[in-house]
Amino acid sequence: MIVLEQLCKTYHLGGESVHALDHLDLQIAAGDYLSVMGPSGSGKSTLLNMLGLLDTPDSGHYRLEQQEMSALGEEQRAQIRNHKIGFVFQAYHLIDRLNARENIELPLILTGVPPRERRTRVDELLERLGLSRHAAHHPHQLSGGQRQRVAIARAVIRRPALLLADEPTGNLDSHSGAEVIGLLEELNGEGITLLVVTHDPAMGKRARRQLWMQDGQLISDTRNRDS
Amino acid sequence: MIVLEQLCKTYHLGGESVHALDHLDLQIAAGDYLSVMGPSGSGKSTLLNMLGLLDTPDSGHYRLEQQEMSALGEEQRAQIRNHKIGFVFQAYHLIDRLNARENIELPLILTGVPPRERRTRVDELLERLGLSRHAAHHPHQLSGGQRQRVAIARAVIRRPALLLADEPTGNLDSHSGAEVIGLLEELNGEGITLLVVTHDPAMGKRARRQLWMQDGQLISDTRNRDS
Ligand SMILES: Nc1ncnc2c1ncn2[C@@H]1O[C@H](COP(=O)(O)OP(=O)(O)OP(=O)(O)O)[C@@H](O)[C@H]1O
Ligand SMILES: Nc1ncnc2c1ncn2[C@@H]1O[C@H](COP(=O)(O)OP(=O)(O)OP(=O)(O)O)[C@@H](O)[C@H]1O
Ligand SMILES: [Mg+2]
Ligand SMILES: [Mg+2]
Repeated sequence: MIVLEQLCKTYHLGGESVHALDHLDLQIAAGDYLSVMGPSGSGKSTLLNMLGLLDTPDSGHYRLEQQEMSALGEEQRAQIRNHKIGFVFQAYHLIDRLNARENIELPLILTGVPPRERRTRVDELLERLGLSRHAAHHPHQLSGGQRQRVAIARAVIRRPALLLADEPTGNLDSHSGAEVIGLLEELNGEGITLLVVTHDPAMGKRARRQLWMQDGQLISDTRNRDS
Repeated sequence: MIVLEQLCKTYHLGGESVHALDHLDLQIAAGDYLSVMGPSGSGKSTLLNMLGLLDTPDSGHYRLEQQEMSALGEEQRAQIRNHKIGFVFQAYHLIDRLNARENIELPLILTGVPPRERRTRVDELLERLGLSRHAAHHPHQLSGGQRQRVAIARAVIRRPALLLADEPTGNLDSHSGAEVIGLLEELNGEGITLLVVTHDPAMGKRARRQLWMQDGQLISDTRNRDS
């Protein structure tokens, strides 16, 4: 489903070069479940931003369902992002002037889902993530973990083909964290390709395949024995 | 050092009341080391905001070093905040137009520390937290964990009497996380009163005293046996 070939991304800051991605190769089959781990600054979020079409590499190839992403214009990238990709951001990026319900429902509005169906699907997710009583609250009225769960709901509501989650449980207690992982794994069980960046080794181990990054490179890629 | 008596904070949203803090009592001795744990939305950040003078309760008392905080004007609160309290925010709150060095140095500028001494102290902390090569970078050029470490450096640089850390390792790999905890515990060893909100039970257990919150209440307060 995904092929990354010699992907490079270098930031030039002052006199220095930061190799955020350094000749990275990766192949991901549809329906795969991968965790991405590694030290702070190793390039995990940068990798996810490339996969999510939020950023473009300096060189190398990204083929998604056999289509070459570098050949696409901004219009087409946005189309693919809106229809095929769900993203849980490390910093949430909720829209302040929309409440929880409106934030979660936004992807459905962007893909033309009618109001009644939107309401049902948003209600279901609010319930599942323990957010029902906060549906009308705005991000600044929510706790850190509540905001994180709104970001997760927004990412999954369209059941995207590819789901990218950047530290989805960093601000969640073990109970909410287990709920979220349960939800993500259930979606993967239905065929959604799932990548989870995490610093929590316990979470990372649950993935069928585990990637480790360091200094912009993939230094290990292992499959769980029992899967 | 700190006495909280029947502290209450209620948010009124739409028709509902959210009891973020519900008649909370707490006493903290100078030099104590406490962790604060509990489900998402239980009031941990709200408690820290009260202690950090970032927010005022609806009722109840907060005495810091025997001084009644509710009797103070905004000027005096700001004075105490700037001189006595260090805060690591759950959402970092770095200043975008300042680079890492400038963000960290800000509290020293606010308390009149001369430039040469500032430089030395900031360099030390950058080094300690693995940020030296990022000193000139702005928050948007930093990874999630790098931003978190800048927020931590800024909170500790003045060696405040009271250090409040809200999820200080949520976006850090185990190595950086251990570095941070080591630093916070070292400061506590020097007499700084330390409160750490965390979702990580392993981190919470390290504190000499562990508080658990639920629905705005303190439901348990235990001391480690071996301390
Ligand atoms: N400014 C606000 N306006 C309205 N409600 C608020 C506001 N700030 C917090 N709340 C509510 O108060 C409750 C406690 O919030 P708080 O941020 O203290 O929780 P928390 O324990 O830190 O949660 P987390 O672990 O998710 O960070 C939450 O239910 C939240 O929705
Ligand atoms: N916009 C940018 N401009 C300059 N440098 C950047 C930018 N974004 C990221 N970097 C640098 O690229 C490197 C990789 O960043 P990235 O955010 O991918 O790390 P990460 O593995 O997600 O880290 P963390 O675990 O701390 O979230 C970091 O050293 C960072 O400083
Ligand atoms: Mg990151
Ligand atoms: Mg909080």
